Amino acid sequence: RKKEHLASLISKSRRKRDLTPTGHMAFSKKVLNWRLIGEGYSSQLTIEDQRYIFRLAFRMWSEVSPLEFVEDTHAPLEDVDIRLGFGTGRHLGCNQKFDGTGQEFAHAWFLGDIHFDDDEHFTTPNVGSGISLLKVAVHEIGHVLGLPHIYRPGSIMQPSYLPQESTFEMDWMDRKAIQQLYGGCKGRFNTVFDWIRKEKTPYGEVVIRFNTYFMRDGWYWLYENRNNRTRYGDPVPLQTGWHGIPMDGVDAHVHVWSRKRDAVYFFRGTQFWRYDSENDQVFGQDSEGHQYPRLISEGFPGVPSPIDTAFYDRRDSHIYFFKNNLVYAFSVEANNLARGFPKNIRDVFPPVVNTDHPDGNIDAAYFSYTHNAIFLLKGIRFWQVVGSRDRWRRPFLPRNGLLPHKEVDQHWFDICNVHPTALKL
Amino acid sequence: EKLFHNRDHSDTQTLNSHRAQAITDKYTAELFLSRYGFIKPVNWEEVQFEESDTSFSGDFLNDLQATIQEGTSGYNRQNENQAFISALKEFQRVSGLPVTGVFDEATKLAMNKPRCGVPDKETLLKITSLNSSHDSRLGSQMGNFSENAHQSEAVR
Repeated sequence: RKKEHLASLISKSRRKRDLTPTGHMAFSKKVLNWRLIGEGYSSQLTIEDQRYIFRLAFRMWSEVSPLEFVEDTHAPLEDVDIRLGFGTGRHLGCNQKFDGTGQEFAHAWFLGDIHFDDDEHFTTPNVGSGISLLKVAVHEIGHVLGLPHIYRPGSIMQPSYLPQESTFEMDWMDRKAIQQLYGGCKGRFNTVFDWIRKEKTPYGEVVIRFNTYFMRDGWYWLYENRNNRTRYGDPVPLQTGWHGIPMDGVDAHVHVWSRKRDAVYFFRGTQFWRYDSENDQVFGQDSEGHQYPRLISEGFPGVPSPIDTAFYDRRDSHIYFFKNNLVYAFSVEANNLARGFPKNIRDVFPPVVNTDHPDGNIDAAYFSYTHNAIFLLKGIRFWQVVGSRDRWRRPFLPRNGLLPHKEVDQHWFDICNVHPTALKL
Repeated sequence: EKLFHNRDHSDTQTLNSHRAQAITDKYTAELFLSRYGFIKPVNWEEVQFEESDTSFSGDFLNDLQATIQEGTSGYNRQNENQAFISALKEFQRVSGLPVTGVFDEATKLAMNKPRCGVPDKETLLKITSLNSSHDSRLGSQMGNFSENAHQSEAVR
């Protein structure tokens, strides 16, 4: 009776399972809580290790899906969405006995219970022998989220355990499988940019490299264009990788890069910082004697603040600042606004399709070296700016015209939030 | 912590030595195939709430033994064997093994690997729970029946 009562309680918060080969969407909410139940601690690992590994396992699903997971050690048990515990033989009131060392190492129930056979030799990540608790936990959480066994080499949802590869991660197909159930990761960004830096090869040559970054509030992702995904383990807090810029986020990034100048700026509110790429931190004072942060009105006379976003156009050596529905073209050489600016955004970036235009309040203006194109991002959409090659092929296209919008998550993949409590693992 | 009775905990090792029963012959292979839904899809949802000692408890052996013993007539046993072979082939197929239909060494090895306890083959939601009318249930039975008929033709 107790179990049925619990089941009816929980099943109210769960979608009915309509099993399909690709699985079923098990939860209708996006933030789920979990707990390692007190009567289910393992006798092989410290409790802290167990909780750390589960926190990491949930975070790995969060990094590739719109779901967020938070550990909850206080709510009544029936309010906990996913309950994890270890046991041996007949365990934790479960109908399916464990079989001892070997063979079955864990199972998951669709109502959110995950049991681990403590007769198995579970180990912490990256320990050669034994069974990786992290890998098993990610697999079983996949079941609770609604994924069935998937017989594809490389899938984390394969029924049999494959000894831990050194860097176990979720591959493309597993990401798409969970996104097929819960959708892609959508959301607006504060700024997007390619960070250019010079590196010396082992032969002493100087090469130019770039990496793509997406920033949202106080965290960021490095986007690996060649792999169509974010870096494993992202997002991370801003201050981890960008020393000295405001911890809770920036409005814009601008890289002025010409024959005479190479300066990286971050903008926030009425101020801006210059970034020292060599030493990976903001300048306190730069070689021209400027102290930072500085006022935008001082560094860029005629430009209002705060701004929505900005980017540097190497074609005409102007910085384009965006605020509401106006664009301010700033000449770096003349150190003042270009003639005739500010202008309405539709005049500077006219729509190719008249009804398809962001009409101002741009979140991010991004020149991508990967695509050799400028993108204007607003909300979950982006518009690509017509480039010279486009106009060479289709001369009727307007200069700096905006092509019809597309969805950000269909062009840059798996840029997913994690719960703030899981941000610093 | 591991249960022990001796002052020096020397008995935890023996307690710990409870090993999963290895899959060594057709009989235990049949257990495995049945447990993970290769012989007949498992309604995993219900297992969680059925009273204890259901088909997945330790008495699983007796239950299956009873089932196998029931099938005394040649017709049943032949049918059973056919079901076993097609289940074995399905397991070999999804495991990326040569589909021989024989309980060979490679299959035995794969069955004894550490694995997740969630069945590989789960039933869809029972038709009855989706449609209340009786005839649709009959329909689904007829469906199953026609499927079995096909199998018995194969046997015949």
